[in-house]
Amino acid sequence: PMENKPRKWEQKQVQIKTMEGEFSVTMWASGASD
Amino acid sequence: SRRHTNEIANSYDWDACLNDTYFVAAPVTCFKHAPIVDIWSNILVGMKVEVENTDCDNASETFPDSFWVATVTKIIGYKALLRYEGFGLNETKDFWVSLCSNQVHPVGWCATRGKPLIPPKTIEDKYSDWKDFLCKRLTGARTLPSNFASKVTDSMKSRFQCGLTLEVVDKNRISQVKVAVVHKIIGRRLNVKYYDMPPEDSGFWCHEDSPLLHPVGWAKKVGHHLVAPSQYVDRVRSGISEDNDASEELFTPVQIGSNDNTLTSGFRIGMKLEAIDPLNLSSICVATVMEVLNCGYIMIRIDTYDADATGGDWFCYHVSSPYIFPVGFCEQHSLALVPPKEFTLQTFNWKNYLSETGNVAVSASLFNTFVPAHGFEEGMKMEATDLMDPRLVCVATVAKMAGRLLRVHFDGWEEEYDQWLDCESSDIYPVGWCHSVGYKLEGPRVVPKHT
Repeated sequence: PMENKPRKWEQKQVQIKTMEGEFSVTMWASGASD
Repeated sequence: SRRHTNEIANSYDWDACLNDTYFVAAPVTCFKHAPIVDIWSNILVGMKVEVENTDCDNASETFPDSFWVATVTKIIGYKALLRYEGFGLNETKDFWVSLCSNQVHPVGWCATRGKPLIPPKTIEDKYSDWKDFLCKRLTGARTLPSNFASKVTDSMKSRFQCGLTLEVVDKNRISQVKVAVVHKIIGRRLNVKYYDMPPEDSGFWCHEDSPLLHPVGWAKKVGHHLVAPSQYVDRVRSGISEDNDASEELFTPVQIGSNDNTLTSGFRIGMKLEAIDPLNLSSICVATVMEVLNCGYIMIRIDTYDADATGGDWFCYHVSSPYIFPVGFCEQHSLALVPPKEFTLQTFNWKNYLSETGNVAVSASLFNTFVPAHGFEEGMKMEATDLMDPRLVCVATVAKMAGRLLRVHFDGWEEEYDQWLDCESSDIYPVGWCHSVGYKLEGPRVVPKHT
């Protein structure tokens, strides 16, 4: 059943662009490799 | 104002109800056939997304559209309540978006397109260093997968394509199937036109998983009555296929049938059962097995009506159908069974009826009695097809449950329009489905006040 499907959370570097400049943060993204 | 894509004229918008404390929608995970249901458990309150920032000055030439980060604070059906980062506990600018749309993006989406994040005007002076603020708020937080948009697109793709030929239950005579062609597809719902339909007829709508659809050659294989051009009948008889034939690979097991004929070995002509009336889905009726077909199908007749001597009132159910029940099902679930024509609720009794008429009930062991943990509860809102006019998808509520059946009530309409539907029916959808796929949603009926 869907409810029992393990959640795959992967840590990933995410690029952010603001008017002051760009930087990257580490976030968790789900199901990316499903 | 927020940009909406694919707005449809006069389509009902749930947004006004979503902030009501007592509004409960069936979660997306209840609908096995719904788009992105396979990844829905990974979409959570607290997630960060990038979304259009509508709290800004008029668009500049450099950046015609402005985006900012928001947090998901509530999820109802496909709808999510978002709050722009930086608003703290201030809920005044919260807004609803559809998660199954191109309105929301994973964090990082803007940077890949060279778009800078621009803070909403209301809070632009709240922090002096937005870079530092975002870094702190986003580090360690959850967001959508980077392939989210393609997951959404893929999950909405139909297995079928326009122009394919298939066999479909005749909407005007349910005891026969007719050759038809897929004319239009929206949200995996097919609009089919029977081969002999006049061009002005708007055709017949049903979901691609509907048990009313079958592959080319199905009627011949199972022994069902078919209405088709003689050329079609000849080529199917000769086993000749054409490029536009919808073949078995496109269909579900219930649409194809099983090669195991032992499935129907306990069914005999004249046996009695209880069944949903295919022409009045609010009724569960006394019914009779009229014919046993191949591949696990039976033809039944609802005993409530005068018999049609031509057999035009017979209807084909697969023996695994959730819409046929053993004798006693209604009593077990405290539901009113619609008796045969010559009886009333008070005068009908299964035991006496079977002994007086010399009929036998179909063995209870031959029915599909499995009740999945579906998650539906009474009072939950959803979008549901009006199967008496299946072009319409309407605002509806789960009124009652019996085993795996849901009694679906169409908001604003009398109970006589209710429909018993299986919990896994492809004719029910989560709140926000119509908007997501670009299909018109019919709102609750509003009765004009008498003057």
